[in-house]
Amino acid sequence: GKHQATLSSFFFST
Amino acid sequence: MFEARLVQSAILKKVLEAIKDLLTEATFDCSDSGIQLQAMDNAHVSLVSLNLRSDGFDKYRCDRNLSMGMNLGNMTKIMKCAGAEDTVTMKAQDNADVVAFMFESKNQEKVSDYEMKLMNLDQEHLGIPETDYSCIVKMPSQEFARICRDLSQFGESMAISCTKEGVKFSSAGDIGSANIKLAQTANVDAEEEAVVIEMQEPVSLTFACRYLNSFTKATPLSAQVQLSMSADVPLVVEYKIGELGHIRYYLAPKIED
Repeated sequence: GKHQATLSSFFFST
Repeated sequence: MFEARLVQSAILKKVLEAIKDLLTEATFDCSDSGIQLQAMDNAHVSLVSLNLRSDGFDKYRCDRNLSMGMNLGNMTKIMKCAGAEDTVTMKAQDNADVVAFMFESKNQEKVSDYEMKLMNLDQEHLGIPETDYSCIVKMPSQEFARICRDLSQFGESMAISCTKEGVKFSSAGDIGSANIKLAQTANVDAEEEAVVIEMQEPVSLTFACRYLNSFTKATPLSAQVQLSMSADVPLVVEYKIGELGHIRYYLAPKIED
């Protein structure tokens, strides 16, 4: 199955 | 002192409609170059990035950078008080705890002033890596809205697959399955009716319909929408706002366990 990723895995905190 | 004036208040109303589904509150960052807003939904699955350029306003002044935290439900209440043909002016003093909205009818026969309290919001700014997207699809925004609405009847997720030939949207669930294929248009009279695909590599990604449907609340802002996709990175859905700027939505994909 697939699960929903969150943006924190792709974008970085500035 | 901050002051921004738009002859068409309808644009600001539409911008608000386009973000209030995903965000309950947001910070408007005002600078000499314009107004920017960047915020994620509560679940951190999607991000809204709004950019309104100062030169797109009918009048714009921002002496010092200003961050205005606003409750979008309250802002909506105030913007509903503006007539469709009214001019809107937003104003704030430096370090103010309120923002003023002034609505003027044509010929200035009616002038309404509203003040809204500002909020201090903890905001987490995210850096978005530069990406060369494998596929960029431009298509009529109403068509995209229609597809998202139709496919969300079948399942919570939809797959978007893009090849040189076209883009395919598909969904499946308890009642059955749905597939919609759009071919690149050969020749069209109006540019905004075209489906245009720029592909480096084919891509297939899966997204939650709920968020895509929220993004389509921006449809009244633009006749065209642009989808940018690469394998295993967030989708970008962009609507231009005339000469004023753009709204971009980022959506994390659903990925294999």
